[in-house]
This record gives sequence, structure tokens and C-alpha cells, in this order.
Amino acid sequence: VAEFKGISPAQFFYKNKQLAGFQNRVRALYQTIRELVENALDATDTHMILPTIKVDITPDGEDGVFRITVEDNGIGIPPEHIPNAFGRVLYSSKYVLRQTRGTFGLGVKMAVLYAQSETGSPVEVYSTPIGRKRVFHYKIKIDIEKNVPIILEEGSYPSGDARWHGTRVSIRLTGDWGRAKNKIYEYFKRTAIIVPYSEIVFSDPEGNIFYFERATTKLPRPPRVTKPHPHGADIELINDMIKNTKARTIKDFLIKEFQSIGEVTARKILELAGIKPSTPPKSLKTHQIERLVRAFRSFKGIRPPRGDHLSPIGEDIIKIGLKAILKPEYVDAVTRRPAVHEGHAFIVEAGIAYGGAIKSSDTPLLLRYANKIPLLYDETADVSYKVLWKISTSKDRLDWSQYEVSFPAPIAVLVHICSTKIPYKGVGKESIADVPEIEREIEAALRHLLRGLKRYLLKKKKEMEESSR
Amino acid sequence: VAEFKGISPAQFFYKNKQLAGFQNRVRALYQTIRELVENALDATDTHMILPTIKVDITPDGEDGVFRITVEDNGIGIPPEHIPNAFGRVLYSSKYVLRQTRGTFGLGVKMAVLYAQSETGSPVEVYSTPIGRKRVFHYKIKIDIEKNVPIILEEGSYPSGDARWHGTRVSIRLTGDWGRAKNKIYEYFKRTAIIVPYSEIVFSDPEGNIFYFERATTKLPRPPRVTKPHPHGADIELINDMIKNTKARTIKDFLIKEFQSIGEVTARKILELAGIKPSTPPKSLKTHQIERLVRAFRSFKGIRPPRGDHLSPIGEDIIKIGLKAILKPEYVDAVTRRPAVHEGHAFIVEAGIAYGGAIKSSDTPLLLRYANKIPLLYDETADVSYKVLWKISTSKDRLDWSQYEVSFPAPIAVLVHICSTKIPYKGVGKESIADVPEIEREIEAALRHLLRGLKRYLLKKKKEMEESSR
Ligand SMILES: Nc1ncnc2c1ncn2[C@@H]1O[C@H](COP(=O)(O)OP(=O)(O)OP(=O)(O)O)[C@@H](O)[C@H]1O
Ligand SMILES: Nc1ncnc2c1ncn2[C@@H]1O[C@H](COP(=O)(O)OP(=O)(O)OP(=O)(O)O)[C@@H](O)[C@H]1O
Ligand SMILES: [Mg+2]
Ligand SMILES: [Mg+2]
Repeated sequence: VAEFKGISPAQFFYKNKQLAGFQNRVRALYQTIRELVENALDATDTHMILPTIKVDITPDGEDGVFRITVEDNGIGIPPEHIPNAFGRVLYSSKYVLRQTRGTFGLGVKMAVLYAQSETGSPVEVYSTPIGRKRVFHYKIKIDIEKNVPIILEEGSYPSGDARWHGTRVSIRLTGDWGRAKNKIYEYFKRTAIIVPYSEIVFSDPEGNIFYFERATTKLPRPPRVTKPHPHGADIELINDMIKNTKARTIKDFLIKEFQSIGEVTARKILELAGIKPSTPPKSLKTHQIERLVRAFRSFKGIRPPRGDHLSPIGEDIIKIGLKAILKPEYVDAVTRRPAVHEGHAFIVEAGIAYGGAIKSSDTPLLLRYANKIPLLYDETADVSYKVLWKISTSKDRLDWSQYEVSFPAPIAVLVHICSTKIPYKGVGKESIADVPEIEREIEAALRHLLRGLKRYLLKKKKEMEESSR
Repeated sequence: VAEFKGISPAQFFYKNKQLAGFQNRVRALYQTIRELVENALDATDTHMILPTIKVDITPDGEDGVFRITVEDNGIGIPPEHIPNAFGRVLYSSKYVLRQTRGTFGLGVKMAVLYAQSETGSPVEVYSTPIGRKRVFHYKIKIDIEKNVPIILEEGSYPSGDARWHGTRVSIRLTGDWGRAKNKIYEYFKRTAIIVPYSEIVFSDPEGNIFYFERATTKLPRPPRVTKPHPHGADIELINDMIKNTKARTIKDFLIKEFQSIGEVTARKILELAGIKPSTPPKSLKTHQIERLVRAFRSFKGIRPPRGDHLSPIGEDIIKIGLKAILKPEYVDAVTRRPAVHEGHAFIVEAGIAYGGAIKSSDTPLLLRYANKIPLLYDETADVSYKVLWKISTSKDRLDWSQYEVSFPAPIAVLVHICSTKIPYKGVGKESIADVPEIEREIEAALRHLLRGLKRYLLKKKKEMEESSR
């Protein structure tokens, strides 16, 4: 007799923690740092705050047990939402259509689940939301069966500094520092490259303190919430939008709730779908919504989504970051125009750094980023690696020597993809699927930068030849 | 002001369907076939039933819309569980510690979610559980916001044949048959290789009918439910086990609820953990359970898990499958002894097929399987590919020519990993993480088979030299 049961999302992700990057004590330590730092950065640069982030990893009690603390000067978390934000899997402030690092509503909860299953310790949260004058603090565990927070302690006290705001999160877990440290050091370096406007202080369990100073006060333009585009729509998305709309007619619904649909386009789409423009949206039947989705897909006159809600880093900031951390002799960057994939706009940016303090190596150093998050694992499964490999090794493709580069060479290549929907291959956010539109954009960006590098190398070669006469 | 909210697992997987292999109309068609066929096989061979499976893909209405129907002679589904089995994400009969293809409680629901969002159609289910004399039928959609089934139709009628039992599932969705067909054909061939005891009839949208006949009536031994092993335990697993145990003392709890713990081992572990053997399990505090987990990990005297609950395919059946589908001149297979990873036993099996009808190619054809499921995508991210590549290309490794093989060559390599916990890299089950213990087992199995192939090729070379004198 088969045993049927349902489980909660907390049970699901606890049982399958390897899907989220928590498969062992090496990866769990790394992933916890990532999840906390990425939440801290989302709470700052997304809101035009210059980030100041303090990270501590300290041995705590038994061998192999560490306390990880991350503190930021971000927007803080309203106290009524703190228990669910840390204690309920699939709870988030980022379930809106805006480019942020966080997207799943899972990250910090994975760290809490892991810590609680390894040391039994709750997460400790201190937070002062902008404009509030108190520090709110909580000790939280997760009731895995019910997927609800267990509040072990809560309270508040007056904040010492009326202008301070931010969050401090502290987690106690088992980790393998020895095996994880190189990846963690690399994570901080790559974070400093992509957010050179951030000040980061990292103190490790061996007593070392790493200070990444703020290399610029320039911030990228902030991301904005945008509306869905018809090409990203299906029946269930429309059902959900209809539930929440105040529009009284289907024509107004299309114009108001979607991007890229004006009066003329709305009428044409409705005509194609055989639906009267005055129809109340909430009265539509499923087969009518199906015809609407078909009309979206077959009607050729819908403008592609714009990209101005996105938040690219920008060529200046990319160059500042590469210079500050890699100290190359030559650096360049390019931000491509917005492109589209399944109704979501995306922007590819790339950077190249050559020579100087960069070590020579048989292959270029590939620095991958998605929505300003550094991706360090699963390189060979990633779309950027595929493009770089194709440029480097395909018989029918141009090769590096065509750009005056012969390996071993001191060269680093940065690729950043930003979008309201990143096609991550897994919830652990380590690699990006090889979507053809994204592949094309990365290749175009890299070739543009390689042409610039070639001009530089040719000029340098010429100068050396002249000076040696 | 940040917009906080929680979402259901149905909303989560609907929004992130690319994580589960439903990223576009090519992959969705392929993945739907997989999920339905894998459920059908779980309902048969796991229960010592020779599988007979019928698969139809038929154009249905508009261009690009298909109806997929899969019918099996399996154990069926009790009617009271059908709505949740098809309409509630994270609902399953396979959340027990036993080797099955299904593990997540998500597969068929992803197909239902995709179909409903693309065509608005419900899934249609017909089922007669073993021993019942009626056919129970349902039309079900998923309430995505609440993650509960919506039953559009239900009923039952007397089954025509008192001995018939099984299930028929029918789904209507949009798909790109042209781009998906080669992968789907390959999926059926690779399924026929691994379950040659199964009869499969597949009729495609072009009117072709593919009949994979039952090549043997030998079935692998069925998998059995097993108990957790202490090395796979953490605080939350033990909490959960304590909730459900009838054991009155912690000593009896350890002996009864875990595998590999007898009287002596139980006493020694409890001594190490500083817990009295007579302590009632439900009275233990978190810090005591933490000491128990430490004792599990530090005590050296715990036998590794046995593997006899696992269900390897077996060398005979692997060879039958390879012969029936690839028609090689030479075939061999090996089933390794059980090994262990994080408290879960696993068995690696491998097969090799050479010559005959196999086409020569620059690289060996790699056939990957996990718990009898063929894995066709993400090959380069998979542990088997990594091992094969390492054997083939590392400078310090033996290469293929050492085994008398020079490329191009007509060679196929099969790797099957079975376990109560497969370290899949994603919920779409396409590749397996490179866990060192698994890597070692695959390499040992392949080298064993390559030595056998070498003997065959040397013998063949000698015979040809002698006959040419
Ligand atoms: N340091 C922080 N400052 C402000 N808000 C935070 C901070 N850390 C967490 N939060 C809040 O808690 C929520 C849950 O965080 P969590 O990491 O689980 O999910 P997420 O960041 O939304 O998505 P993802 O799973 O992709 O990380 C966030 O959406 C955010 O609102
Ligand atoms: N053809 C079938 N015969 C018998 N039971 C079935 C069949 N199809 C589905 N089921 C039942 O429905 C449940 C849910 O199926 P679903 O594919 O969603 O999850 P699963 O197979 O348990 O896990 P996974 O997500 O890994 O596939 C199964 O556990 C099984 O009990
Ligand atoms: Mg997060
Ligand atoms: Mg399944």
C-alpha cells in the first residue's frame, strides 16, 4: 500500500539542500556567505545607498563550528516581516518584476535550515528600518513541517543613532573553512570588482582582516519595477493579473497592466482574439484567455520590451572595479543595448583586463556575473563559458591570435547579464542556461572588446619596435 | 516600501519552470513524456510487474498543440489520492527511503502546470488500483495560488476486465515537435536499453509507430524501504524521527529506527554523547541531539550502510538491453558492490558495447542513467562525462589506445547509478554532481570493462592476423 503525503516547501528544500548549494560543509559555508552578502547588497545599492558591509566568520565552540555575521547599512526589515523573511521558505520582498539579486524567496532560509539542522542554533537578526528609531531583534528557527517561523526571542530597544539603519544577521553552523577559504576569498574579490562603490570589511576565522575600500561613489541607476510584456504571458499569468486589476474593460486591462501595448495595439490584439474591447476582464472564460495568448504571440506589431527599468553597472564602474582589484595595464568595458528573451528585457555587459598585475595563464580568467552576483561554480555549464570556448576553439571561428593574443597570456574577461528574469540552471544560482539570444549578445560584446584589445596590443607592439631601433 | 509576500510551491515552480526542464516548447514536450513514462515505470517494475506502456503524441486542434497520453499496467492510484497526486505540488507516494525514479513529488504537476498555462486544459486521469473493479476518472487543474487541486470532473465505472489494473494520463499542451523529436526518439531508445523487460509502444504525431518489444521477462530485484543510516543524520532528521517513533528509550530508538546500529554500538554512541540509554527519546533537548549527531560522526565503529535494499539492473539485463537496441558485436556489463555517500548506499553499474551496428564516432557514445532514468541533457555537467573525459584526455591517465581503441571507433558506454539519494544537480534530473565516491566507482567500473574490451580486441586482432596468413 503506497504511502501518500504532502510536504511543505521547508521540508522539500531541507531534504534536497544540495539543489540550493548546501550539499556539504564546504559549499554550505560558501553559500551562506553569498546569501547574506547578496541580501545586504540588495538592501543597499538597489535603493541608492552606498553599501557598507561587515562580514565576520569566527570559530564558535566546537571544532568546525563557525558563527557568520553580516551587517549592512541597508533599508532594514520592518519588524512585522522579520519572522517570515527568515523563517518561512518562499517569503520575499522581491516577488515583483524588478531586477534584484534575490528572486526565489529561499536564500537566507536555506542558511537557517542548514544551521539549525547542524548546530540547533537559531538565526539572530537585528534591524532598524529607515525612518525608525528602534533596533528590532529576533531569534528565529524554522518549523520545517509547517514552514512557519518559531520565534525564540524578540524585542526592541532605542537605536543609539537616529540616522542609523540597516540589518545584522548572525548564523551558527558547521563548515569546512580549510577547503572553503579560497573560494570565499575569491568571492569577495569578485564582489569588489562588480560593486567597487561598496565598502566591504571581511574578517576570517584565522584572524585576517580584508578591507575592500570604496573605489568610487558612483552608483548604477537603480532598477525599477516594470510591467509584464505580452510575449512573456500565458493563461495563468493573465488569470493572476485579472484577479488583481482595477481595469473595467479588457482593452483598458491590456493598456494598463502590460508594457508595450497602446490603444491601437490593444484593439488589434482583441480583434485577432475575437474579444469585444468593452468586455469586463473578470468575465473572460479560459478559452478566451487562450485566444488572447495566441493573439499576443501571432500579432507582429507589439514593440519589444524596453530596457530602461534595468540596472546595468555601466562601463565606467566596470572599469573602475577591474582596475581596483586586478590592477591591469589595459582595461575596457561595454554595455550592450537591451535585448529580449521570452518577454523579458536583458542587458549584457562585458569587461576585459590585460597585463599589469594579472598573471599569465593558459586560458583567460572568466569572471561571470548575473544581476551583480558573482558566479564561481559550474563554470563549464554556463553560457559565458560556452561562448568563450566557441570563440577560442571552434575551427570555423576567429581565434585569439587574430586579436594579437597568444596563450599563455595575462587576460581576464568579465561578463554581466542583468534582467528581470535570469535563466539560472538551478536555485543555487551558479550558472546560466545557454539561451540563444543571450549567447549572441555575449559574443558580440566580447568581440567588440577583443577588437579594442587588439588595437592596444598592436600599438604597444609598434611602440616597442620603434623604441628598440 | 517593500512588498512582502509568501507564495505557494505551485506558484514557485510555475514561475520558475525552467528549473524543472519546462523552459520552452521543445523541452516541455520532452519533459512531459519523461515525467509520465517515469511514473508509469515506477508503478510497474518497482512492484515486480512486467511493464507494458503505451505512449501517444497526437496533434490536437491548433497548430503546435498536442495531446500526450501515457497508459500503463501498473499498480494504479487509489481514487482518494488522485486529486492531490496530480493537483498538489510536493505530493507523492515516494517520500520514503526507497530507490525509485520519482523523488520530488513534483514531476507530473509540472506537466499539468505547463499544460494549463499554455492551453487551459485539465489533466485527464483514469486509474484502476490493483484489486479494485472500477475505473476511477478525474479531470484536474491546479489552483496555483493555494496549491490545491481543482476537480472539474470525477466519476467511476465498472472496469471491463476484473484483472486489469493501471493508469492512463492525458495532457494537452503546446510543443515544438519538429525540434523535440530527435531527443524524444533517443529517450525511448535509451529507455528500452535500460528496461528491456518493458514493452513500449510509441506513436508520434506524424503517424509513425515505434514498437519496443519485451526482450526478456527477467526483472531486477525490487527496491525495498530502508532505514536511515547514522552518517546521513542531522538534528532535524532525528527530531522528525523522534516525533514518529514508538521506542520508549533512546537506546531502543537508535537500534530500531536506524540501520547499522546494534546493542553494543548504541551503548557506545550514547556514552560518547553523554546520554543515559534509558532516556525517553521525546524528552531530549536540542543540545543533546546535537551531541548525538557529533557522536554519530566521530564514532568509528558504525558499519557502513548495506546495499541490499537497492535495485540494480544487473549485468544480464544490461547486456540484454544493449544487445537488443544497439546490436553490437561485443557487449559486457558490471555491477559494482555497494558504496556509500553521506549515509546513503549507492551502486554503480556500467556497460560497454562495441562494433556491430554501432556507428564509428570521434568520441564514445555515453548513455547515462540514474535510478533507471535516462539522462539526455547537460552531459558536460555530469559526473560520468567528467570521468570519461578524464580517462580519455588527462596526461597522467591511461588513454584509450592502451585498451586497443583508437578513434573514430564504434563504442558506447553505459553508466547507471542507483541509490536512495541521487545527487541530482537540478529538479529537472538531467545531470549528477561530481561526488568523489561516485566518481571513483564509475572509473573503477569503466576500467574493468575496458580491460575486457581490450582482451576481446586483441583476440580479434590475433584471429585476423592468423587468418590472413
Ligand atoms: N540584509 C537584509 N536587509 C534587508 N532585507 C533583507 C535582508 N536580508 C533579508 N531581507 C529580506 O528578507 C527576504 C528574504 O530573503 P531571502 O534571501 O530568503 O530571499 P530573496 O533574497 O528575496 O530571494 P533569494 O532566495 O533569491 O535570495 C528578502 O526578500 C528581503 O526582503
Ligand atoms: N502512472 C502512475 N501510476 C501510479 N501512480 C502514479 C502514476 N503517476 C503518478 N502517480 C502517483 O502520483 C504521485 C505524484 O507523481 P509525481 O510525478 O508528481 O511525483 P513523484 O513521481 O513522486 O516524484 P518526481 O517529482 O521525482 O517525479 C506519485 O508519487 C505516484 O504515487
Ligand atoms: Mg536572498
Ligand atoms: Mg514522477
